[in-house]
Amino acid sequence: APTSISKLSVNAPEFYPSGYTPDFTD
Amino acid sequence: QEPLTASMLAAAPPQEQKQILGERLYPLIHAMHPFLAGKITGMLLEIDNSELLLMLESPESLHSKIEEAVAVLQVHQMSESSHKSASTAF
Repeated sequence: APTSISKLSVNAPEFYPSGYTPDFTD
Repeated sequence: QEPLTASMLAAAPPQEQKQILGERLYPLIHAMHPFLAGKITGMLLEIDNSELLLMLESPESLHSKIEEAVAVLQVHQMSESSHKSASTAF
């Protein structure tokens, strides 16, 4: 059965693709 | 972009596998939730790699998993704000 999203995962570090540059509309 | 296969992923060192999966997941999540994409991608990368590969092959299961992560995040943020308001009330 697929894994459910655990509450603890809210503490996971954010992920951004390499070379990501935030555009200030985010 | 060619589909990511288990053998392609297995060919990469373990520490790079999450990066490779994240690179694939992020644009799909960003299309649905641009402002939460970094956070949700990070949350989904907690799931093991074989399951993430299956999700990349199945847009429906990825979609439901993204919505599940958003729901968990919202519950967490509501409990955070209620804790904050409770602590400021005392």
